[in-house]
Formats: sequence, structure tokens, C-alpha cells
Amino acid sequence: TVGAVALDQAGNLAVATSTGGIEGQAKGRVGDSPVLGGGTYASNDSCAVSCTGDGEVILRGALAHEVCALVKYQGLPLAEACQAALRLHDDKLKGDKGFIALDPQGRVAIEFNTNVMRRAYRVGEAAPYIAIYQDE
Amino acid sequence: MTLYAIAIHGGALTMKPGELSEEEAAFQRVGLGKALHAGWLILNRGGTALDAVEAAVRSLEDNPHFNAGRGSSLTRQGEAEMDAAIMDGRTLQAGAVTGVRYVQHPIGLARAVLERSPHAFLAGDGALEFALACGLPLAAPSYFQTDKTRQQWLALAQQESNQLAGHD
Repeated sequence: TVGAVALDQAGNLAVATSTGGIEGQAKGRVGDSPVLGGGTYASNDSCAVSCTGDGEVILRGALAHEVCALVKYQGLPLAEACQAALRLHDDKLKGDKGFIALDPQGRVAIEFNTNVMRRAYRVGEAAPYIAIYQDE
Repeated sequence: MTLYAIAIHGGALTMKPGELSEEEAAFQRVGLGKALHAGWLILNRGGTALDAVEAAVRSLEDNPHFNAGRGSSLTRQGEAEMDAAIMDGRTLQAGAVTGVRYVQHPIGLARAVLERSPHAFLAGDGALEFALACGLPLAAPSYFQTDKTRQQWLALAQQESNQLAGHD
């Protein structure tokens, strides 16, 4: 799954997510990526989030919307909201999860529980950050 | 100073560090940089966040090293069946598609659903027919397959065939 979140100079957020699914998946299987609130969500009053990982787990947790709701209603900073969503119902929602998120203040959060998460971000004119492995 | 920012993720078939070759990792880093720049350039020039995320994802869909568009995983039947979604945080307008075949840029189709249909989510044949009606570029099934996805699909098919060996 690939995805992007952005904040433009007018202060608007957006998200896009696209996927080829999982290898050998059943015909007609739908994961989290195209489901609004599941793997993809954006609202100017909270944040923009794109998810990757075990689609069924992320979908059952409605995790993209969970991050936005934690920011909006609980007032959590973006990174803490992503960490909380990562741990949400940890006993019932076990699996690989990764989030990229961005808020209207231009704060980027990237949280994941896997060894590999190919990711990159750039804020304004600052140098771009590009990484693959967990410890980069 | 005006604030703008972009972040991306680029999932691929290989999830374990030990299985990811240095050469493949290098291709992926270049691909991430290219996609990031495509979106960043739009933001830097004063473009919209919606245009920026679409451009970044299109770049990753074009790149066979990532699991979307060209390079997608294959279904049990050996086909690429793709999903995509896009959402505008300003208006809460959204477009999503699932089970899409042949459409070169599923994210472009999701954007068309957002802008040119009264709906938020189209599936399968309906999504494909909408892509045709919008004149979006299509590609043959082979376009979406790579050597790696074909090999992985063959390995899975062989495994399934072996499991069935004891049955009539």
C-alpha cells in the first residue's frame, strides 16, 4: 500500500492511498485502503492519515478515523494519537500497522510496529527525510 | 513563512529486512524521493494538498517497486485488483474505488469519483465503466505484473497445488 498526506499553503489537508492488496488475495477482497475512516481519512479540524499494514485489522479498528478522533475530541498531539491508535484493542487487533499523519500546524507523525516501513517526508524548504528500516 | 508539508509511505511486497536486497532497497529509496518531490513541488508552487497527494501516489503507482498500480500484488487468479481513495480535508469530499482492474492510475479514478460523480465509492465493473466514461488511461493485465509478482504468484499456486495432491 502506498499513500500520501499533505498540507498546502492555504492550510488545507488531504490524503490519498492506493494499493494492490495482498499476494494471493481472494477475488473481491477489500482491505482498509479504500475505506474512508478505515485506512484513509482527512479533516482540516484534526489531521490527515494514511494507513498501511494488515488491512483487515486496520479496517476493524477504523484506525484512520480513530487517529483523527483522538486529535479532535481528546486533544492529543498527533504523534500520541497515532501511538494510541497503534495500541488500540491490542489484544483483539493484533497485526502489522503503520500510519503517516499530518496536522494543520505542519507536524508530521509516522508510527509503525513493523521492522520495515518505507517512508519519507518534507516540511517546507527543510531537507527531505527518507527511510526504510525501523532504526533509521 | 508559509507552512506546507508532505509525508508518504511506499509499501512493497517484501516486509522482512532479511528478504530485502540492498539493490531493491536502493530502488525503493529513489522511488520514495521521486514521489515525495512530485508532491512537494506542487505545494512549493502554491498548489493544493489534493493535487500534491494525488501526484505523489501516482508516482508510486507508476513505480513497479511498490505495491500499487504497476507492481500490485496478484489475486489468487493471478490478476491485479486495485483499491484507492482520496479525501479533501477542507470539504470532506472523498472518492474511493475498489476491485479495479486495467485502470493505470487507480488514484486518478478515485479523484474522478470525488470530482465527477455524485458518489463517494465505486466498486468493480461500475468503477471500470466510470473510468471508461471519464476517458482515463487503461492498460493490459501484463502492465501491472512484474517478474517478482509473477514469481510470487507461481510459488503460491504451486504451494496450493501441492496441498491438493492427496485429494481426487
